Amino acid sequence: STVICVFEKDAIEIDEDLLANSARSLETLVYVGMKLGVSKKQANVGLPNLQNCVLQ
Amino acid sequence: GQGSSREDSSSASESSSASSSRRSRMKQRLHRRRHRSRSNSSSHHKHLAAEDFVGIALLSLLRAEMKFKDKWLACLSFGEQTFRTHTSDQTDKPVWNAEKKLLLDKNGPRVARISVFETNKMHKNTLIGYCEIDLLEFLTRELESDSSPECETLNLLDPSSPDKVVGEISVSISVEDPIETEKSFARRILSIVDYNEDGHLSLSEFSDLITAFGNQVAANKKEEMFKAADKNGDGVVSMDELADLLAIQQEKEPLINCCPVCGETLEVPDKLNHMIHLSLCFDEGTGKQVMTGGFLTDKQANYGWMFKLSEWAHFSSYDVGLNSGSSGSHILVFDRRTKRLVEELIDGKIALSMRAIYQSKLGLGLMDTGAKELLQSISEKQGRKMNSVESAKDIPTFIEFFKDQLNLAEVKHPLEHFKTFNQFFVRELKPGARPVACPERDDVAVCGADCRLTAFRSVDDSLRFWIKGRKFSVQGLLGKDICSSTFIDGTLVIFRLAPQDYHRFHSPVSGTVEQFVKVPGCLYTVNPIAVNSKYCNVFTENKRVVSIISTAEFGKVAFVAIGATMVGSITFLKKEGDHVKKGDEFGYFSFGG
Repeated sequence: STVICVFEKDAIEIDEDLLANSARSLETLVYVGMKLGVSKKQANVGLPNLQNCVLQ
Repeated sequence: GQGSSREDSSSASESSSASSSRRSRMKQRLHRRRHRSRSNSSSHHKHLAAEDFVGIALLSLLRAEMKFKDKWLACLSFGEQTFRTHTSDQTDKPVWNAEKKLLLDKNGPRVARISVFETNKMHKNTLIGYCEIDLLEFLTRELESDSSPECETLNLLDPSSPDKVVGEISVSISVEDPIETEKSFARRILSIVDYNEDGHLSLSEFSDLITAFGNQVAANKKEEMFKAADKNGDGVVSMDELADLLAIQQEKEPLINCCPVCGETLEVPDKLNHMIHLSLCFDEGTGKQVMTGGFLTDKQANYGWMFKLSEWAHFSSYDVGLNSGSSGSHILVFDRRTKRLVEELIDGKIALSMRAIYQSKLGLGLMDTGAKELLQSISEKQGRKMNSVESAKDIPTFIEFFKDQLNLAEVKHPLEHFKTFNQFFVRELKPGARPVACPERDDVAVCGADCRLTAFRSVDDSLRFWIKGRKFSVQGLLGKDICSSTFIDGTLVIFRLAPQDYHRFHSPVSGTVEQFVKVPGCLYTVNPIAVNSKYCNVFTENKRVVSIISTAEFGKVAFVAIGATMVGSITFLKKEGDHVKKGDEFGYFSFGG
């Protein structure tokens, strides 16, 4: 059996080690609760959202 | 009838034998081999030598006479395979009339063992009697006597006291005409690769056939071979022309390098042996044989040959030590906890079968001949079995088999708690057995299952490195109603569970469950061999349930639980509108269809 999670575009930054293994076509043995990735929303905290910026 | 008469064109008298009986042609073939052997070695053989022992034997289990009434089935074991008949009615004179073709090979097995079981729905089948037949001895005797009987009655012996006769079984053994074997082989492969069913092979159909035979010749070489085969120059290859090609080309430069059904490499340069092997494999694959088979032992004969197409074959055969020794193939996995590469063993035959079926157009063509339904039916049957009280007795064996990979200390309930195997299979773990990373931070997503994981920033990456099914798309996976444009370019994480894994899945994020959509489908294996096949689209064709979790930190997350061979039952523990916290139990997979 398999579970597939699809995240919206640019919603998550997956942990680098998982991406690196997958890019070598290598599966990673993991357990429930291990870290998968971080929300990009949070990863980008501190950066101004240019769309909301107003020239004064 | 093209092939074998050409095999030894020096013998003019043989061509006149075309109208003789099946057995006499076999005798002539054997005679030819003896003659060749004599002229080569100058030695004289009064009896059949081992090298004469080749061909297809038709062995029929006709009927038996037992000493009490019951429901009976018989198993025929030959070499590494076992085949079984259907179960008779309640009687002391069961009639099966079940026929099986067996490959007689000079280096292969000679002794066939027949076992007769009484069956009982509530208990295991019980072996009542058995007998053994030395086929070489039987057929040699037949050849030396022109009036040898087709049918023979053999005593069935008590397995615990072999001196005691517990019944009789009637069998018939004959030899298939080699010319007929070659003819039917050419007819059969033509019909399988002849996609437009016009009775001829076009160049592209011909190319697919050569590829399916494991032949890596270049495209221009294929075209050259095609032109050579197309003797009358009509632009297509007919059955006769194909048979000619197989006969002539195979002797010059082997055309058939591997069997497209079982994946076995055909190394012995013997055209007839190849055809016999392939004919038997095709018979097995298309279910045309009266007896079903493909099992290693008569114990396994209660299961279907389709087990070979799934990693779950391990499950049915954990007590025969399949995944050991040099026959094992490997799937490499990186253990994130220990930071080491580990090998997952898979039986070589299973891997080859899966490759042959899932990674070839020809193999998947076989799937269309009823195998999908068979996978469904096997899974449903297995579900019923694993929900029965009797199945609980399999739990200790399963634990022993996977002892290095199962940690019973973390299981919530003691073993006595599990009344069926399925209950054990979906076992809960003790609180804290799976610590959740950064529990207070909902912006950190976690792994949703004990599994082998692959993750890709985009679908394009997933197609480049992992999913090779040509028809894979996020829209196909999620369905039109759920799929939005942001998912189409989204990030993909694949959690693959293996038989020994903890089978509950957990939510990777915190949020609200918006909806569940059930998508019906097949139950192909989700093994990487199938996922990596360009012909097979397991993720978009398998049965699945798509759920959407709405989150504050990640937007919407699609969570797709996909069923597979044997483990096709998907249960969710949350319902629409429920709030889930990351790490919460979300559902489980269990045995069933």
